[in-house]
Amino acid sequence: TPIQNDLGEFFTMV
Amino acid sequence: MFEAKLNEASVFKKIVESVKDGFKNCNFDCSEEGISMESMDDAHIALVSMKLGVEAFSSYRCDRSISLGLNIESLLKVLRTANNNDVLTMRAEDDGDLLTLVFEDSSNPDRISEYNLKLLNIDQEHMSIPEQEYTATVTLPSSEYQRIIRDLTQLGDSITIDAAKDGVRFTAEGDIGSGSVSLKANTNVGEDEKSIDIAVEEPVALGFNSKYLTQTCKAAPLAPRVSLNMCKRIPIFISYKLQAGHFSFFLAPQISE
Repeated sequence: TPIQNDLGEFFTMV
Repeated sequence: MFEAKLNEASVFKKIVESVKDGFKNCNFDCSEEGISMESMDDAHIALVSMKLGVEAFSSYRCDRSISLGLNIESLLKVLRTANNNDVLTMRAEDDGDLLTLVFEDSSNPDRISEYNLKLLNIDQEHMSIPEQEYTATVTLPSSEYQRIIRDLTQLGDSITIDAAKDGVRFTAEGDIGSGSVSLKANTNVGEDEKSIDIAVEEPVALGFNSKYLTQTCKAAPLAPRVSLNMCKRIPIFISYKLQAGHFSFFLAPQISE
């Protein structure tokens, strides 16, 4: 089954 | 002092209706440029980003930038009391703990309703959204997008969007079977709002959880067109252009184990 990614991987926290 | 007047309360109501399922508490950041909002769902799968520029308002005053922390469900309770064409005035003091919403009935000037909502202190992560080049962009009527997602969600928990140079295909597969909807690029002469515009440098296919995609099409009443911007292995950027601003989602794709 596919796993959904975490947006935090793509966007940096500021 | 912050005070903003919208000639149609429905604009704000539709925005808030579009985020109600995935986002519980949101900060509405008010500055001299307008109102913006950015929020990530608890699971860090979807991010909503909204901007209503000053031009969206019939009058706008913001002496000092403030963040209005609001519970979406409570805000909706108040917004649902209004008629769509009521004039909405939102007001907050710089150091206050309330947002005042005043609705004026355009067909009955004698009726004025006023609500005060308690503001929340929301500890929110602010994300920096990188400038991104997308290798595939599909722009289509938002009602068509909504219909496709609604239809395919019944088939499976996951929907794949496959953009190629000549068309875009949405596919779902589940226990009861599978389904797909293909749209070819076209331009309806004189009917720009209905055209399917496809710009693909490199074909890309991304899979998404259909529950989250359903959220992204709830914004369809806000704008006649929606654009789906995709690139391999990064979140899809789904954007509705508003008259003075935008309403957008970033949604993380699914990856195979």
